Amino acid sequence: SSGVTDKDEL
Amino acid sequence: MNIFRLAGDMSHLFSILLLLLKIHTIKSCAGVSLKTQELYALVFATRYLDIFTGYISLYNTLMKMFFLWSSFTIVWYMRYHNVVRRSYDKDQDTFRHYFLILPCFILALLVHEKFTFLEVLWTFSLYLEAVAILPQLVLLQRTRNVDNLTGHYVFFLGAYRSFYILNWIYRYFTEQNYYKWITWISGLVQTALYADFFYYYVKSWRNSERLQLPA
Repeated sequence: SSGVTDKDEL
Repeated sequence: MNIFRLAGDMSHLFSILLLLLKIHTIKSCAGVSLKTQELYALVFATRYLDIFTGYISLYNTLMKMFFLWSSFTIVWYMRYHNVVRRSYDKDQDTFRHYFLILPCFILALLVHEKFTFLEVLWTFSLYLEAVAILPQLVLLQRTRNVDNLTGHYVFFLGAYRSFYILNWIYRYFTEQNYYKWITWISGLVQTALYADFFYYYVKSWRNSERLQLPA
């Protein structure tokens, strides 16, 4: 994961 | 999901439940800033558009739906509910919140990770969330004798932000390639805004007094 697309946080 | 992230989300959930309890049960929104609530509704509406484009988990989707529903419900109560709207401190809640929206949007156009529609709106929501509490803090400062529910509401909102910082530190050390500069810097700014409030909240709690912020 690049940190760009993974929006698992609210 | 780590314990800090869960504690943060639960604090956030709890703060909103406190506010809904005050508004729905006591039928009062005294001391609550409509400006801040409108900004939160905009924050959630621009950030959670990804409900339609991707799936992360049932937990994630349900929480997003709750935050969207609750923020618009609170704004509706404060604007239109026959009884609740009369308790709104309109004359004290004078922060020009529209002036926060444009700078945040311009900043999101300039500083983002990817120049796409969803990504720019997501970044905008982070910048806006960082400053959205300002009208509420200004209103608290103007309100003599802050009632307990409103004080606790702001305290748990601040606790939510503090737990998220612990969550980022934890994830940075336990996950590979976990770094999110934009999220971190906006989160730090947001948490710093609560520092002054926290000081007076803890002080009034230790002296078992009502919360009173200095003018």
